[in-house]
Amino acid sequence: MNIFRLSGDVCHLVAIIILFLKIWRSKSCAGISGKSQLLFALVFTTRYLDLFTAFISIYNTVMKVVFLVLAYATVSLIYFRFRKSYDSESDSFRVEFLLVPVAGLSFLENYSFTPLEILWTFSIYLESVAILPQLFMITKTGEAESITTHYLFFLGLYRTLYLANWVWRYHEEGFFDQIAVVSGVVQTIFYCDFFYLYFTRVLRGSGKMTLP
Amino acid sequence: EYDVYGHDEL
Repeated sequence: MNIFRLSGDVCHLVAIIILFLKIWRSKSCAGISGKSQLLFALVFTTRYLDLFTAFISIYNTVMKVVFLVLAYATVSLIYFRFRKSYDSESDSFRVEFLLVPVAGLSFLENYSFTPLEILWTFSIYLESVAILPQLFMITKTGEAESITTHYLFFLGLYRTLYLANWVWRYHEEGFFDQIAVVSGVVQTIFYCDFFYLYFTRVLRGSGKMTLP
Repeated sequence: EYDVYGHDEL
């Protein structure tokens, strides 16, 4: 454990809690892509199956369980409890365009051709693109509430900090997880445009982030 | 060192 990884995990947790509380307190999931949240729930489910096969640390186990619970709680808020506020018309990204290539790639490029490893690889690839329905939705509607942009900021910051973690681990431990690193770079690139808008519009202005 | 039986990162 190093400071980059710990702060990355904290940012990830903060992002998920921000989104959950935003929906819970406003009793509305307007502007939130249910598809992205479903994909994240799928990411956690397929990645954390090793909860049943390997014990790494109490921290690792607790965080995995918390992420899983919060992911499914968020999905259930969007699709059940506050379904009336869900804007399914704007959430029109075709997720099969992500799922099919990601599934194919995880069969082709993995560390070990076993069910658990393929699912882990699938989760890493899927995570790198899971935010696209949300970004697509913002592009389509042309705006996002500032609380939604804070969520995206922390979510983007999390994988960016993991990049620093991987550099650190490579130098300190000789540890290099090629699949995670390449996917993490791809994932971070998707946030670059958003980061720019976040700093120039949300933090300097107030209220919603509107696109030009 | 890669361990196929578990991943220590989240």
